[in-house]
Amino acid sequence: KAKPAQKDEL
Amino acid sequence: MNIFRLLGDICHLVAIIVLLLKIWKTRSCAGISGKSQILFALVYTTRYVDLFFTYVSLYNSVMKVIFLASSYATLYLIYVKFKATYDFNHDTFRIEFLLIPCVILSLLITHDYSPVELLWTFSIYLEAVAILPQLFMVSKTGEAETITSHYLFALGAYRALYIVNWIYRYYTESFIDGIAVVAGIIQTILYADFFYLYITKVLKGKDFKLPA
Repeated sequence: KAKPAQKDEL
Repeated sequence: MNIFRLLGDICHLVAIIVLLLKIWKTRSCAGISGKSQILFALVYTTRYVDLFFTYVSLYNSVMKVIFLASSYATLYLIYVKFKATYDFNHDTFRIEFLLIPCVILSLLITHDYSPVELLWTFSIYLEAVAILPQLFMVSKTGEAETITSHYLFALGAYRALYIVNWIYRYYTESFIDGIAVVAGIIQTILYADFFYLYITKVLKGKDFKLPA
């Protein structure tokens, strides 16, 4: 389960 | 975006606004740890460096600006405008004992070694422990103003809701970021005894006092 390339959380 | 993360961000925003209003209205930062606020400003500064060159959404950018602006405004109120009311005798936590381990840990455990990623990792570790000077100060004074306890509750609730958001995203988007999750759990656990006192005392209309 990867983490997304872009950080979309604050 | 999901409801848990949105509620978490709202709790976070409420916490920051409550703190600013408390200091502004009472014209006093008594009982507030300036050191924790320094750490929070550092957390947002290191985490939102990408504000200027990556655009995620209007919401994301607006919230980052609000968090950055409000954290520096809080520092200004504590260390400049209402400096006379700053309780430096009780705000004595050695923040270098938090900063140095966070720097070391972010070099040991990080997703990659690009500057932005390292700063992000550092900000995640630092945020987990940034409240310690404040909790330490409350334990030294043995009490907190009710408004300060609301601030702490909202701040603790924000990351607790983020944990629910991560569980939700794990099952719906196969998204998981181990560093953020572990740090977020530690951060929430640090509030545990405060949550207990808040719910058993403040919500019953009593003052927030630590058992002597």
